Amino acid sequence: MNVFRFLGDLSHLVAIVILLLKIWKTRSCSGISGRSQILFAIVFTTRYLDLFSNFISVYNTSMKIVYITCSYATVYLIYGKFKATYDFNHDTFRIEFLLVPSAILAFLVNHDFSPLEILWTFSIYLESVAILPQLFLVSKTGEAETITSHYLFALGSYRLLYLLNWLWRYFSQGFYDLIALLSGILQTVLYCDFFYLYISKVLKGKKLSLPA
Amino acid sequence: QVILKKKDEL
Repeated sequence: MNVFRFLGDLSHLVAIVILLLKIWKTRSCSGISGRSQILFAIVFTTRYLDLFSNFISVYNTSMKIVYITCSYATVYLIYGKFKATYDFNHDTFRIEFLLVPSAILAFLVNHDFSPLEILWTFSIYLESVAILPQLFLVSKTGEAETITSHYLFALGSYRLLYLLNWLWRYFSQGFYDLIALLSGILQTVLYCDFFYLYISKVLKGKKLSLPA
Repeated sequence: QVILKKKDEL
């Protein structure tokens, strides 16, 4: 495992933990898209179906368990414990517009037409666009709390670091996976606008607010 | 294209 891959995983973990802590400490999930969190729970579930059949390392297995557990915990906090603070009115992105095309594409473009492989491919496609309901929510309310911005920055950095990891693996091992690569590029591109706002505003101590 | 049979990434 190279440093980019490790930093990517770390960044992903930090994002997930920031979100959980934010909701837990403030006892509120306002400004957070429950729909994006449902999509992430689906992503982890369909990707890590090989949890018990495909052992890579203790590190891999533990990270998978942590990601899955945290994503379900987040969904529970939003739709269960802190439901009263959830922003139903603004979180209106139609997730079937992401789920259905991802599923169709996974059937059409995959490495192997087998159930596990199709579900893995589906999870890769879905992950690349799963943040859209969250970005939609931010654009609808026109602002994001600073802690939510940190969450989005860590989550966006994760796939960017994976892109560097794939570049590294291509040159050092000749390894590449076009499905993951192209989806990873799309996923990172979706964050570009946000990255710009984060660097130009949040890092200078200002709250992230969008021009009216 | 080299595809690792066992997926080793997260």
